[in-house]
Amino acid sequence: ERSTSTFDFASYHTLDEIYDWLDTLVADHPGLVSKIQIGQSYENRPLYVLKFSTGGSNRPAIWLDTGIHSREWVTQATGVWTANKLAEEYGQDPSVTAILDSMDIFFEIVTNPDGYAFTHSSNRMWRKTRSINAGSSCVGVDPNRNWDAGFGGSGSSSNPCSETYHGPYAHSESEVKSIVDFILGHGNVKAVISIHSYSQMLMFPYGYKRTAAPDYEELNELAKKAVNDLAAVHGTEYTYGSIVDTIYMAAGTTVDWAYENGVKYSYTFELRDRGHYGFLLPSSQIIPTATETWPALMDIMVHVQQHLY
Amino acid sequence: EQLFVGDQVLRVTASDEEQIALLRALGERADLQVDFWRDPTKPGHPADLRVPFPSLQAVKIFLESHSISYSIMIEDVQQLLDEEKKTMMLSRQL
Repeated sequence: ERSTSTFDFASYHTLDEIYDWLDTLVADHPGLVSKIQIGQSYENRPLYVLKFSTGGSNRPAIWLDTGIHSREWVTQATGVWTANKLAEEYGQDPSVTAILDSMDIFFEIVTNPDGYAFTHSSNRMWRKTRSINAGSSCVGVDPNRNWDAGFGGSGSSSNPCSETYHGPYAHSESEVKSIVDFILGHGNVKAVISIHSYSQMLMFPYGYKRTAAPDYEELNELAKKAVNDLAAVHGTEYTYGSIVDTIYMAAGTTVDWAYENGVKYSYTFELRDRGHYGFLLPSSQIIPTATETWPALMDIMVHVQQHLY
Repeated sequence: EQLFVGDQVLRVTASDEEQIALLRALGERADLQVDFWRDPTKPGHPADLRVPFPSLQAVKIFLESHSISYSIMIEDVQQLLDEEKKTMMLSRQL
């Protein structure tokens, strides 16, 4: 009988192994964790979301996602470890318990399953979705440029062969549209945290324009606290700030869309590579990455729980 | 399955906006098939560029001719991929 205790969190796993593990986590924590399907990918793979809930109805919620860019393998691996930690710490850790006694958490670990399967079967460097682009021999849309927030603006490409191709129209990708529909349908999501790698940054809106977000001060202060607590674990140094200030213009991103649709606490993590591995971070660094990210995630989630709006 | 034998990842540091623009133009060159792992953002901030083996010489000549400083971050991408696969296999056996 499989159990979460035999799953090797310090290794990378295939899509099937991760999807099997989701069921194991649910089976190990029946009163807390359930699995819902919010849609299907372009190639008709199910889009699974773990729901952490201790009851109530339509409670304020936190959305977490990893793996929207499929080649960023350390994010899906960190997602698995973090989901397990949330389940294990409920009833143990006072902060986790306080959060889950009053809020729900929705966690999509493999947000781009077609791309992820493709990195295992055909091209480890694949980033985008696997949708076919009419009139082009190039495949895929960058799912972090496909959101309806500054869609098509500078910081995304109209060239289907580009890694930052925004797609034919906003929410053209079912992987994106499914999240849009879920969050808008839920109507009570208070935070969106989208986890990428690599370059060690914690960012918040905006990316598609230079205007400071109305909640800039609060988001910036919270990011500062989170990156300090992250660095305290293994010394990994992050920069933080708005997307446009920290890196560049990026149009059509998850967090800009969430923020413009009323989700005040919208953040993007860019997890580590502290040296010279890039996307090929050795699996020996999965646990250190996940353990340092945990306090930063907790800072944000505790702040949300204590500042509901 | 796509292989990356001999591909290298170069860590490139632009010293001014002009060099940033040159790097961006390099990324647009369809013939070179370069892949920015980390985009050029600001002068002094590193950009990481995966260069397919056949384009390596052309890209290095381009960088050197424009005095854009770079170092080799990954000597051979396929080698790291092979290690990653081996580690996954080991874990699965365990």
